[in-house]
Amino acid sequence: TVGAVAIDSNGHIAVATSTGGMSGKAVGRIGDTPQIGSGTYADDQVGGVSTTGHGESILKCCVAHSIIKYMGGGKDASTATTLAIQEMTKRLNNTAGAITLSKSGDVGVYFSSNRMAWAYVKNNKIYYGIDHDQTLVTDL
Amino acid sequence: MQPIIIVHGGAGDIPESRINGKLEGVKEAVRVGYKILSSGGSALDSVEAAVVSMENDEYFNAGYGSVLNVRGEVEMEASIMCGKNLDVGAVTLIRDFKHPISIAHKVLTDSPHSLLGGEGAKIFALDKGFETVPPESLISENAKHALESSKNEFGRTEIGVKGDVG
Repeated sequence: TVGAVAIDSNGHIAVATSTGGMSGKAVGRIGDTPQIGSGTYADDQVGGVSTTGHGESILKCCVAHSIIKYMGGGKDASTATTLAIQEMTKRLNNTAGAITLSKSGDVGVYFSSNRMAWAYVKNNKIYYGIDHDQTLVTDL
Repeated sequence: MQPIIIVHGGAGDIPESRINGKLEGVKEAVRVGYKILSSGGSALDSVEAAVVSMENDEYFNAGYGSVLNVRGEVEMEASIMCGKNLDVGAVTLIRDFKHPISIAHKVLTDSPHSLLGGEGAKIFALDKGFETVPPESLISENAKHALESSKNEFGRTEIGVKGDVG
């Protein structure tokens, strides 16, 4: 799965997510990605989220909207993302990850899987990583 | 407002051999998306372009390089959402198109609906000028190998428990 969250110069937020699903899936299986609130959510008043990981678990927990609700309740983007993914993993014993932007441009990146590739641009630098507690930096 | 874009390239048990390709791919995707933002473009166009970049890259499970279903076929899905007015567009069970995210964007802008699937999504895409590609052109060697592996470990995540697949 791949995803992107952006805020433009007018302060508008958009989110996109795309996937081939899971290897060996049944013909006709639908995961979290096209289900708004599970794989994708955006609200200019709060922020935006794109998820990846075990689709059936993500959709049962409506992970993208859960993160938005946490932020709407006052959590910062990083805390909200961490809480929602940890709750899903604890409850359903499967892994996932998410990227989040708050309406003010704060970043959230968290994954309970072994790895998740991510990157963002801020102040003409690219911050990126794939392993836990890893943040690499390069010029844009 | 200072524009910002963040992308992900998928979570899971990514092998060492795929790390460099994944990292190069996500860096390219944010460059593509940020170029649109920095020239005054919209967040919607930016996220679509970033995802299109990764749909073109066999290191990612989307577009070309998508994993295969039990019959060895590519069936994809995508969604896009606009935070300004909560407009959404999504497609599912889509085959034979290179960029599901672009079709989803068209559902958002050119349809009264939110989610189109299967044959209906194909009819909509063709009506909007999207062209089909040969099914095999979306299949990568890595996806074929992943399907073989999945026959023994379907639904497994790193925790090691069989996934409850709906």
